[in-house]
Amino acid sequence: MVDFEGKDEL
Amino acid sequence: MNIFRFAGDMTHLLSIIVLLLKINATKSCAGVSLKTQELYLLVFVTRYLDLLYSYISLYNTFMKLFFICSSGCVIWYIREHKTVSQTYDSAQDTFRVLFLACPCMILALTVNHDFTVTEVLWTFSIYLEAVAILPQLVLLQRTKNVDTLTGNYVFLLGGYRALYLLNWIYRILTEPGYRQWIVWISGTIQTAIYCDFFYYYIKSWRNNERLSLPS
Repeated sequence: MVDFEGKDEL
Repeated sequence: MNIFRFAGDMTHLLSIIVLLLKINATKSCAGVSLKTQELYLLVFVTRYLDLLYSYISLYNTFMKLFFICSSGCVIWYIREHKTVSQTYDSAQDTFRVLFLACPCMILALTVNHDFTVTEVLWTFSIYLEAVAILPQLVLLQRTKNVDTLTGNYVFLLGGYRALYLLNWIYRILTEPGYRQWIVWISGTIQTAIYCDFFYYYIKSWRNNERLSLPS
């Protein structure tokens, strides 16, 4: 799960 | 994940492979800035702390581990490898990295989303990545006739940033509510830093000359 912004990018 | 993001990641991956290939094939790290590589390792370690507590995808996990390990590997080559380390010119690679890291840390402590250890370190890594290429660019400028692979490495690294800009534009247009100002502003600055290099890289490529940056 992505819990804060931008964290799904590298 | 959109095509721009994927192409960006692959360009980033390729840039590191080109760098490792250059070092391994020529047994030389001439023109490569150890300072930039150490800053990148710091960027990756502080950003990917979430490997320990959050999972996004196998792809993300693999790439994060690759970036940490590969920059560690480049640093090992430059510092420890018997032949490669002798080709490192520390007299040229003199950028004061604390001048980059300290302001980034102060900024991360001031401008962040959440005042927690992991969030501040993540924000620090975003700010630091934006300027981590500077020691490398300064070194290139001091080196007359930059070798092709080192030039390609920096070009690919800049290309990865440009593709990330396109990725963000695509996401803004397709994902309602998608926003990440800290990442956008830092990323735009980061890409802008490459503009000058891009200009001379493309010029030398078109004229079929070796790359040399004006001092």
